Amino acid sequence: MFEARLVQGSLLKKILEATKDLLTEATFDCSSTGMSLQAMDSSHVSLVSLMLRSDGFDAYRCDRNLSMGINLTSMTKIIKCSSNDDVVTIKADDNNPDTVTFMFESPNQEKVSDFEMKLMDLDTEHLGIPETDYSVVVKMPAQEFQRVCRDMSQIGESVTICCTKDGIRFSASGDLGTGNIKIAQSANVDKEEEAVVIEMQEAVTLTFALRYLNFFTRATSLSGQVSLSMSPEVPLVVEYKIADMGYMRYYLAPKIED
Amino acid sequence: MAQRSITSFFAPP
Repeated sequence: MFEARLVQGSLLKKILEATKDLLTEATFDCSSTGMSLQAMDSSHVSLVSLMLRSDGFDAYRCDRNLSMGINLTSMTKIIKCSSNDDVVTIKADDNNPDTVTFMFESPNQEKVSDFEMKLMDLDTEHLGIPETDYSVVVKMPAQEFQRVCRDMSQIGESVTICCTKDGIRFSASGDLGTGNIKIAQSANVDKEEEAVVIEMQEAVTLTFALRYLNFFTRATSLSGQVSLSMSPEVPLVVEYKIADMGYMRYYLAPKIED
Repeated sequence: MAQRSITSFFAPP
């Protein structure tokens, strides 16, 4: 028996919104520690990793490990039938392993909906993500990063990110010309979520496709802050913490000189 | 510039 009860049902809507441009189907792995998902986009350029720890749920029960192959498009249709203030419960029964049930309860308990969705048989293999001590970790307001990626994509298809201890510079070039956005490290960090904080071991300059960065920033509604972790010649990690529950992480392979 | 694939960095365990 698997049952996970989430008081803030709107979180599932945000999570689906944050993956919809990258994934159409994925496997949710459920265990006693929580629900996780790891999947590459269809072009194998990026990897999505979601973690929702069991202690973040209002109630959580997982008698034995379970992998649910989910059609995210179908799940989105079902979650659209919930209201933002509904309590959402995800249930799967060992005796009926081909389906998963979503239950939505209105705050006053007067309206209860349940939707049973067929599961898919996905043989997705997990990738091993090596522990990395990143050269640079930048924490900045998620909305600011979303705006930078949007602005840079007006200029070109790729953005070169150059990070030093003073700040982070985004650069793009294209047919119309070039653009640079420089963001300095915040002098005073009174409000954590509005600050730009750079932890740097060595300066890093990497280039990434803006198409994917703009897909990742759909997760902006999940967290006020985003963290960017970079080291030479390895994928960028864009992480949005999910308060008291876990995280939505995106890995993006860099572009390299031909 | 050439786009690398994520699988050239993360291999199946």
